[in-house]
Amino acid sequence: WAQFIPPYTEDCRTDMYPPKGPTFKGAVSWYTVDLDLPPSKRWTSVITDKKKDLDNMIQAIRDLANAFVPSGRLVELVDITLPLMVNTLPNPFKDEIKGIAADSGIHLGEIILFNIFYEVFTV
Amino acid sequence: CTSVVAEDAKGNLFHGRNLDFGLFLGWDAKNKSWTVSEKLKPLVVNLDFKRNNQTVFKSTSFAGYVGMLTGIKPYLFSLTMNERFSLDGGYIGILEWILGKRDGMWMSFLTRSVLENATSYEEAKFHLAQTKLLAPAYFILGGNQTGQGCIITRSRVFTIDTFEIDLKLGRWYVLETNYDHWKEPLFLDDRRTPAMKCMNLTKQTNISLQTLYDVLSTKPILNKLTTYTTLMQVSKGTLESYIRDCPNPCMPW
Repeated sequence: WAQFIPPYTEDCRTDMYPPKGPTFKGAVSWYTVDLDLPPSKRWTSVITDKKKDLDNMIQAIRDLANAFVPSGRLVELVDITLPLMVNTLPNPFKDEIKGIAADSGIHLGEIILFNIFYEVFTV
Repeated sequence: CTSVVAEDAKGNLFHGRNLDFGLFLGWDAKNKSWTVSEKLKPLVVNLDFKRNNQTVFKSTSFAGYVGMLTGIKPYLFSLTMNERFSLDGGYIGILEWILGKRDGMWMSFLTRSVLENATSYEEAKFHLAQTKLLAPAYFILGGNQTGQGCIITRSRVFTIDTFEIDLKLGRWYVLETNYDHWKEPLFLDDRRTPAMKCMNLTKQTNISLQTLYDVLSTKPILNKLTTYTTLMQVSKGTLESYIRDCPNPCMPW
């Protein structure tokens, strides 16, 4: 039983596992992150597989930023200012983020934004 | 987000979470979905962090994100993080950081460090409670012994509250969405009441990873922001996750 007005509560679901049906969109791939590698190399296998999806997601954020500031200045601001702060981030996070930017070909400022998004989102 | 740590009648601890993200970051009217949430789903990955070819911890994350929001240190503890809203929020932390006051830690860097370096539930709890942050948060921590399950409610500087499983009080699970557990949730976003109703209906005798997945699949605990569900069992060292969808009608949050 479900109600068709917000908040669309429904009876507690049962027998949903193993995951199937319309609420299950897919399984998740496994990757190994080797902590013995230099931080800048740890994410190469993940990013090699996912860089297209990563760029798509960041493009959605760029589009949103440009919707607010059509001149593109907001994206420019991210690309110019955030790289200036990368060296204030502690290692290994600093070098891992730089490595991801290099592997993905996505601007360092935008990878930094993605990684500090939790703090930025409160704005 | 919704995170639960529950203990069954035999003392097994189960940790489950829905990761909800992307609120107000672009609504796709045609598909009735949030743009960024949908773009995050293909990025969901399970990660096995190894050192000397030994698993140090496992996590569910988004490719490109080096911090941790969901993870397990096999046989030791499990950890998830839910967002906490506060006027004294992350933007103040970022401002302090820019102005050179850098004694706080970025939230997801702390969770990553705890998963990587802590060697017990108690040590993890200590660091999550004591380390200064740039933004407030809830940390939901599960252990490997009976009673080891807690919600740590953090401001940027202090631990405001630690809410633990207490079997003597009949509290066999702790559950967190995005509101302080001693306050009513925002009436427009009450996922706590339906979640607790389903947990109570399941009962301690029937709780398992399977029935925890059922709870996390019930609307509005499952909503348009939900990108993935992760289930963890510390005693077995297992982590499994599934990308989610919420068929209409479904709450936007």
